Amino acid sequence: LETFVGHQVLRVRTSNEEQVKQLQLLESLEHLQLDFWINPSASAVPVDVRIPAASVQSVKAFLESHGIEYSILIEDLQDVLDQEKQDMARAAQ
Amino acid sequence: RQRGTGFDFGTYHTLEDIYAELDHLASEYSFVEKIQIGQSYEKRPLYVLKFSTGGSNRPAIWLDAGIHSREWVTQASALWIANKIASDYGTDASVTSLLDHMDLFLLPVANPDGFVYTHTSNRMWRKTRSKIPGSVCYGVDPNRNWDAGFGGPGASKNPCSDSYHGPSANSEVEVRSVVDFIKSHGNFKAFLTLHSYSQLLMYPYGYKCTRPADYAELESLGRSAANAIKSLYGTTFQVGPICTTIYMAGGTTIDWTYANGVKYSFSLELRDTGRYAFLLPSSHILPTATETWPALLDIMVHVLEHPY
Repeated sequence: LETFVGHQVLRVRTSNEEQVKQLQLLESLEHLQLDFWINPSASAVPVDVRIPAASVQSVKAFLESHGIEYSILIEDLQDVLDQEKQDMARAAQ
Repeated sequence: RQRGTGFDFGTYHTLEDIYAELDHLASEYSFVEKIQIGQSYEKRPLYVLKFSTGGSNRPAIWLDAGIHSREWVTQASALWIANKIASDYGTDASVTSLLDHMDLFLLPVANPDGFVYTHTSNRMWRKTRSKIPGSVCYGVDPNRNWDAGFGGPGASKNPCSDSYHGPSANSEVEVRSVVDFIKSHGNFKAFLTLHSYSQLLMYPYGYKCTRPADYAELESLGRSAANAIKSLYGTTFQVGPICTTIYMAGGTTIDWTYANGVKYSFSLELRDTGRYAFLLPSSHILPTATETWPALLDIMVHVLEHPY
């Protein structure tokens, strides 16, 4: 079972097309192993991205250096999944 | 016969439990039948609930959920909706009128391999589980695999991508099974597909940014349905064509259905709390399903009242 300890999900809000392009560049950097839940498309649409623990700091630094606004949607993904699993186990009982 | 098996519609379930509940619904209601329309890549059955009160090849409405396996609230909502339709027939005027004139087909788990994989191996999995020849990666995005603008913008040609369109249109047996079923039936008037999340109610096109011929009616109906959603808990849905509402995306389900004559083709992205994305806690299943239902009913009643 794959675990997601330390993975964060960020909600990124772009304010112009240039920032959208920066996110599309980020999307193409395969070594970061980002999982875009909502892909960058237009500045009006927020972007949600799951970031493995090892890439969190790099991605945040990238966003901050380009003045791109973001908030943390999920602080630690594994915590959410553990809670979900507990809920299912409780319901099954 | 005693009603109920203690099935809790407000929690998440395994595929086995969901399929058992389909059996239960089919045994409980005489107008509900479980039919198999194919099997997945890993040989799991693709089950559809058919709601029919009689007649032969009546005009029909299609509803599916879970084509992106990790969006668990959609499969859970579909089950609640199945139970709602079955239990409301004979008591709710709209549902009764609908099923007295039309058939309804509901596919609650459109991607069973992916769904099982989310339970057993990787909760983040969204694609099918087919082996891609020549690649170490598995799976195709089944919402980029339809024969409408296949391979166009908004889909990836990289087999390792979550939006990989697949080697060819209909390469995924899960997609092909639905295509074959819709074509062989030949009388579908509406096609509604449930996704999560981001609170969108979309209609064609996705592969191109031009308005469909039925733009005015689809837009108006979409807005009416969105208002129906809002009426319960105030959840706001954005309405519009896929291309301009989110992004250009080739090979999507409703582009294919619309191109094949199903005028009322809609894709819904269910609620987003702004905290959990598609990992919606189970406490949100019932609110999500109950707020989605009036919108679906609104569309279905419109379809009934506007034959074509």
